[in-house]
Amino acid sequence: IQFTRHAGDVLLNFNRLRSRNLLTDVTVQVDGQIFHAHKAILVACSGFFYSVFMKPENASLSAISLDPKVDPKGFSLLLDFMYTSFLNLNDSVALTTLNTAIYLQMEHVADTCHRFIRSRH
Amino acid sequence: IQFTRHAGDVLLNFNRLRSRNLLTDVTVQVDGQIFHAHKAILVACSGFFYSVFMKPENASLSAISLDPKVDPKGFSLLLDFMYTSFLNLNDSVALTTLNTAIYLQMEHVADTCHRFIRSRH
Amino acid sequence: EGIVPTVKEPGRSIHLIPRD
Repeated sequence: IQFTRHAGDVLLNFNRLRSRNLLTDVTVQVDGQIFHAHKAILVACSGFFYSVFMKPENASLSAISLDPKVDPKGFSLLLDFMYTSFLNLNDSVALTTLNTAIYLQMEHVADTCHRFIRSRH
Repeated sequence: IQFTRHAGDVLLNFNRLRSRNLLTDVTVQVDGQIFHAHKAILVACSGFFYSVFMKPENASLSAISLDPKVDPKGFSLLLDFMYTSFLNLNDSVALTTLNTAIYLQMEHVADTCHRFIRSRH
Repeated sequence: EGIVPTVKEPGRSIHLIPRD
């Protein structure tokens, strides 16, 4: 028996845990802004975080600082995407979101950003 | 932009992490059998685990033993359900799965088990 | 702000973690 709503319900609950800062096990610092998250979600969604946290010496890292060039706005949008399935693109954020997605090795999202930008020209 | 596959893709990756025992942060002991899991998935799916891990004093528990009456077969099925959306019911496991779902406070799954049992009579 | 239409993207959203 497949519960077709299950995966979406789980993700929703994860987002609720995040908003209440429950069971979050890593803080990500981006240009001075702090984001709380669940390592497993980051690893599930991003090739960058997968390669960071799969190194045995990083497994128990509880804080990570991203390259200073990464835009916190782009990161925030992508973090929301990871936890909700929704990517809130518009003309003003599309390029920074694309660049952040490339940095985070989120190829499918980067492709979508790229197509969005092309379609808007 | 809504990525309609996203929640399922995340859950599949979580199941891959579980099968490789990566980022698992709790072991659940059931009648001598050990199961590795991600606390956040347990909390997202089970009212029982939610109430256990939401207590501040339990937040950093890394091992938990369930009541000896809980059947490891039922637990294993429900754990697989949590990580896959699929509940593999059949006549021989339906009752124990129902009882385990009640114990874990997984109401929708318990209802489904109950309807399955009734439909088989 | 007005209603922004949601575009559905049916393709894969994230990488697939390998089995091993």
